[in-house]
Amino acid sequence: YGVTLPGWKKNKLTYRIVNYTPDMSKEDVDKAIQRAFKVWSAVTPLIFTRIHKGMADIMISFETKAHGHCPRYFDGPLGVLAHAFPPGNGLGGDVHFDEDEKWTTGSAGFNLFLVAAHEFGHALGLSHSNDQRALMFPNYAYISPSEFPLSPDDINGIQSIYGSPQNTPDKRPASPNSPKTCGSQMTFDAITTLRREVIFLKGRHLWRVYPDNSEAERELISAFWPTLPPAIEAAYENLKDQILFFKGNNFWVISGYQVLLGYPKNINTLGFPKGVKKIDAAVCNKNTGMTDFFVGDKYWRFDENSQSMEKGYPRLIANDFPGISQRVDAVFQQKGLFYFFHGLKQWEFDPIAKKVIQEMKSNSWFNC
Amino acid sequence: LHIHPEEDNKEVAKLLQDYLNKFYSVDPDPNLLGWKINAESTAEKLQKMQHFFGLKVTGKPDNETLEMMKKPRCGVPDVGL
Repeated sequence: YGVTLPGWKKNKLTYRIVNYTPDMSKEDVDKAIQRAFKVWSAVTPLIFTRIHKGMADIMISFETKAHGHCPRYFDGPLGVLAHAFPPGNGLGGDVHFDEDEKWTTGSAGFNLFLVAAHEFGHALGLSHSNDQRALMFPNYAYISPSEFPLSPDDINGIQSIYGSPQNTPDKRPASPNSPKTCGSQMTFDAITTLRREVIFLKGRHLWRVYPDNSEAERELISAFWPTLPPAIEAAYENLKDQILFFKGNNFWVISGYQVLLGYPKNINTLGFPKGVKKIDAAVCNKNTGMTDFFVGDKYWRFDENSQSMEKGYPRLIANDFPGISQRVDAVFQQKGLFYFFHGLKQWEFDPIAKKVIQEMKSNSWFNC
Repeated sequence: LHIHPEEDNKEVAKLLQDYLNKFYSVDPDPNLLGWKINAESTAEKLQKMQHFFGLKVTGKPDNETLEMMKKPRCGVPDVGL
């Protein structure tokens, strides 16, 4: 991270939305701006109050090309999206968005909440970070709004100026058993075992669950494996105490905390045909030494001992796993049984009897 | 600065110059106005940019560098605040 000191000399700051973009409703703009300030107040003692007239510390407006007394100008669609000035009087702390961009609440165009959160980082005294996972990295990158957008680098940076929230409970997203994890919207990108633990992956985070007791820990994936990207798509534990992670047509092999050298490799080195662009889910059956890779409505079987793909695959999932009829988001094995996940549900499957034993909610492992 | 002959077109040169001027030109410190500001060469600014983004530091506008420059981004400079 980088800082532009000294930052604001007070913790109570005001902001004013001077004008609006026609791309979004006023309510959506207000909400995006408010949420973007909450990102920073969650990890600092700062308090943001909106005012509707007069001079605020942070004046927010939508502008085009050369605008007012601003020494920087915008460049039309794409290119520069927005800019902001470090804490200070006058222009200091002000934030300008390029009205020639398409501002949205979702993933199309540019998400106003995400860009605003970045620009407010500048308005509070952060400069750009060269950590590609940081919100303060210069280039725009869309992440799901349900994800908390700050990386450890961002948090360390802003707390180096203002410290952490004063004697208030840590406002960062609470422990994994908070309503968020136990909320009704809990879906997962990938799940794997790791010795006695089960690791659930979603976005930039992972939860380590110890099935034999109610404990579960939530962490950033980058805290364990900094070189792994977020939004991993499949993961499994092989027979050699290693975990394999998959995203797109790349995969990484992890032993302990180490990503093995030479990774990521392309999945066609495992024997997948070129047409396979990504893996939905994977699980190694410890009893047979065979790993099943699920892609769409089909699956491949890989022999971990000979390290080669079995002949006669792919086969239809529905034929060999009766009752598993939806695309597989994630799957893992626990005490001989398979647990298939799709959306908010999971199915406990007996691979010997080849039948579904029960259907459960996806977050049943979180002691909700 | 050696721009590859086949790519030696105005567009690449403009993209490069605009980008480096916007994000890698250290604003002259007003207190030093009396001194000759050591204007960094384009190649030096380019190396700084490549280093910041974790690209191969060649000082030359290779494709990977040009692709990075085309990505939508924040207008705040990466250096010299």
